[in-house]
Amino acid sequence: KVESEGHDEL
Amino acid sequence: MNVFRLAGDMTHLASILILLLKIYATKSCSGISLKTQELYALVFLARYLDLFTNFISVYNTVMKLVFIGSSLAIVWCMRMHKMVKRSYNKELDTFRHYFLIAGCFMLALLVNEKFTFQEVLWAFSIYLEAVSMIPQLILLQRSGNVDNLTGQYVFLLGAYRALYILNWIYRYFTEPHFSRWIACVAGLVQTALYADFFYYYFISWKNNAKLQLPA
Repeated sequence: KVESEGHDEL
Repeated sequence: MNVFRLAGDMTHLASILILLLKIYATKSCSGISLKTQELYALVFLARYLDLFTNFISVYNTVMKLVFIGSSLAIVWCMRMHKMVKRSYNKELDTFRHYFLIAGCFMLALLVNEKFTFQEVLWAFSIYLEAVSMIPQLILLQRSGNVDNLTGQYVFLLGAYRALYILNWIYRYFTEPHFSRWIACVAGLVQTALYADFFYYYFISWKNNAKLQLPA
């Protein structure tokens, strides 16, 4: 799971 | 994903379900600002452009589709459904939301993480979300009386923002490189907008009385 790349929040 | 973030997303989802329930069960959207709903639809459409370019998780993708779909459905009902449309408090919902859109877009052009199409629209959606509750809060203020479901709707949206702040605090301490200052500053502004509403919500809850906002 990639959580640091891009915007992972809604 | 931490517990605050999940709780925040679920609260957000619950707020939308409450609003859909209100519209579906009572065939009425009285007390609901169409301007705010249109702003939310625009927020989701602008922010979730990355649906096509950036896969994060199934959860993420499904939630994005739910948010886009439900916000468009609400706007459609309020504009097109014969019975729902009749209950809309048009004369109270006069906030010029186009100014918010224009202002947020200018700000997004100036302040963004990267000057690309997607990043500018992402920043735009963050700024717009922060202020999109304003027409709704003004409508409630003007009408004074807040029906039960509308009150719960606004409360849940505020709770979602508060939980997101806890989520950022948690991430700040647990993730090595977590900094999302655009989202955090906008999020703080957004949550602050609810302060007044929260105050009256808790008073009515404490006194077990109907929620009323001072004129």
